[in-house]
Amino acid sequence: PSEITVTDITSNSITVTFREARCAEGFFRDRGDE
Amino acid sequence: GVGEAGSEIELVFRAHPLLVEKDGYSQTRFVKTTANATVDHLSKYLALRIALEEQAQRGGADGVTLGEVSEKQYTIYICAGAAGGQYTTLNGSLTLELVNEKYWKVSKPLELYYAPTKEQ
Repeated sequence: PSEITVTDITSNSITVTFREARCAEGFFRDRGDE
Repeated sequence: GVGEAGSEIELVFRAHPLLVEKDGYSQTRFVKTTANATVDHLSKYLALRIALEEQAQRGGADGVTLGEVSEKQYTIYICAGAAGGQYTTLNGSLTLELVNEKYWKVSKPLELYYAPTKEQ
């Protein structure tokens, strides 16, 4: 899977989702010359 | 915008070059999550991800159980500072948004490193 949801009890049981890709291109936003 | 609960954080995640063997889980990972994720969330995510990848390599049979995954811990580091090359251990309770503001401070994906936590 490229997406995993994690709940951590030491972080007030907040649930967050992680998405992972093999490369940054097309996945990370292009920051240009910021 | 920064500070919004739903804002996204982009991470480039690599094995710690000094603490992880080259033949280990050395691939660079490109990860997106929400700004409210903590370092503990990230550590747990990594344990799950690596366990799943190891399980897939073994063909899915006799893989790692979720119980074993939760036992396996990773420490997360950031390489920051003017000179670079200095790895700082991140406290598990820090949110990634705070890590970004406190250590990174640049408009680039947050670069973090991981290594298995040493047993006491």
